[in-house]
Amino acid sequence: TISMIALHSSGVMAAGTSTNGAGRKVPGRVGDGPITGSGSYVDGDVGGCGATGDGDIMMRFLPCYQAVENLRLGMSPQSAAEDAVRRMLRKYPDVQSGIVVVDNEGAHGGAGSGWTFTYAYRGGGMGETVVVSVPPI
Amino acid sequence: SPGLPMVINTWGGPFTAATDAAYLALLESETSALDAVEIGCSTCEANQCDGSVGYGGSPDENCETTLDAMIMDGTTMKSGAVAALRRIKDAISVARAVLEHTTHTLLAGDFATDFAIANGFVAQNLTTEASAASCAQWKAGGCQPNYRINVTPDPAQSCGPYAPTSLNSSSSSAAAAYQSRGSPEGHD
Repeated sequence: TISMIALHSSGVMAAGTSTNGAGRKVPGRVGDGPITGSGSYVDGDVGGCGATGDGDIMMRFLPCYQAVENLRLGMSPQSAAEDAVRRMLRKYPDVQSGIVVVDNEGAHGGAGSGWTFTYAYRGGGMGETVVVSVPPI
Repeated sequence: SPGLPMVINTWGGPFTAATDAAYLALLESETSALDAVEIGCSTCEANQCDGSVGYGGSPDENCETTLDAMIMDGTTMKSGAVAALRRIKDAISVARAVLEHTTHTLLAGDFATDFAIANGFVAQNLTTEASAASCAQWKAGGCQPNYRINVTPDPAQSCGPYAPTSLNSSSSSAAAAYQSRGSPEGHD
């Protein structure tokens, strides 16, 4: 799954997700990808979020909605991501998840569980994309 | 923050082609944030990235690949999405058509396919030789792992077709406990 957030130079934001879901799924199964607030979420007033992982579990917690609302409550992107992952871990200690969060000024953070999650970003005058590795909670 | 414009997305490796495509597009004044997200995700759909995006990945029990996508505007908070989209490759672009040409948020299955075709998208087979072969191998191995529980024949041993087994109230929540799946197929 790719979940992406874009920040235009004007400050306007957008987010999106695209995935082919879980392999060997029961036909008709849909995971977190297309669910607004789970696969991705954005409010230009505060920031945006993108997620990946065990979609059957994650879509029950709307982790990206939670992360963006955490930003609105004053958390840093890093803390906002960690809080959203911890809420899932409390009920599903084995869940595989990855959350990347960015505020509307481009400050970013990520959190994950069950594997080593990574995210990529490129902004400002950067000549190439940088990949950040996030140790699992 | 590296400054704006900026693109950030899940995963590295093959996904950075999407990051670059979206970022470079944003350097063009006429590209909107929504355009950049569509360009970035479309790059992964075309390249299949790590196999978890786009055609030819994650076949279901019938060996069919279906696609899920959403796109959201951070100013209007409007969102467009497609779920279990069949026979159309450009999932994120169809999601954008839902956003721009309906007041809905989510269309699903064959109806989403009909909407895509009515919006000029081309129907095509999303199965590749590789996905068909991996699915045939999975079936030959007894369809393991799978997502079935509380059915007969035993889903830990056998393919379907499956029939539900009756549950007494105490067993259903215990039996439905989420079992972590180590295999790559276990996630979106």
